[in-house]
Amino acid sequence: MFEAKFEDGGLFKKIVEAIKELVKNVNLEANGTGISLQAMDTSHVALVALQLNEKGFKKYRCEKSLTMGLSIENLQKILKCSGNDDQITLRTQDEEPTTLSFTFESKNRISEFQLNLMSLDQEQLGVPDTEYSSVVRMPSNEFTKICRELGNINEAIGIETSKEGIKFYVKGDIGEGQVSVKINDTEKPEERVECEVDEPVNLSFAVRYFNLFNKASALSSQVILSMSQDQPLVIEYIIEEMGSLKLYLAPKIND
Amino acid sequence: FFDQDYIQQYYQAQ
Repeated sequence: MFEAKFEDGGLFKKIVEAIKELVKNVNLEANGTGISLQAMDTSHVALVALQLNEKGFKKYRCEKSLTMGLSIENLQKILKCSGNDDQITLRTQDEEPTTLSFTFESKNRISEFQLNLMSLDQEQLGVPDTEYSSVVRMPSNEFTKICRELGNINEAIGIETSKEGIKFYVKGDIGEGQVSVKINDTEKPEERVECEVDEPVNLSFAVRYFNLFNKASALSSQVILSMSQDQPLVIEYIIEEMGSLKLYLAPKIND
Repeated sequence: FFDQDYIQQYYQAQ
């Protein structure tokens, strides 16, 4: 039997909202340590990896590892029947379940839904723990704003790191521009900007994907950008007390 | 703009 109860069901809705434009059908993996999901985006350029640890749930039980194939679109239809303040419980009864049950619980109402599961042939990629040469932490809303602004000028956005901070730049047909974000250690953790730079990087990415990733900014006030030259970048949103959502994107390799 | 399947190939090759 598998059972996972979110005290804050709104959080689960935000996670689904964050990935719905990137992935269509996904395998949700559950085991004794928690729930995870790994999927390539529909254009096979980005990788989405979600980890939710069992300790973050109000109740968690998983006796045997399970793979649950879900349509994100259908999952969203079911989640629309829940309130933002509901507690949400996911449950399966059988060893090889064909449906995933949802219970939405508020003060005044309990709703039950069953979502039909699918069998999906998706391979898991092995993403190693990598030491990145530049790691930047900054407010997620600031990153969203910069991507939106610079994305108006060109489809590619450059990122350059140094000990002083991080610089975003664009060059387009209409002109060019840059935004530098300075390091600060304000007392408000959500406004902090930190750069750990062992080796500076200068990379270029499709801003369209950043704009899709930024839907996840509702999950965390800070975003972590981990980069090494000519390697995929990782954009990470820490989901407080539960885990994280990591988004991997390939850099533009040739100029 | 980008190599399709770059990420897939990159992480498989690790």
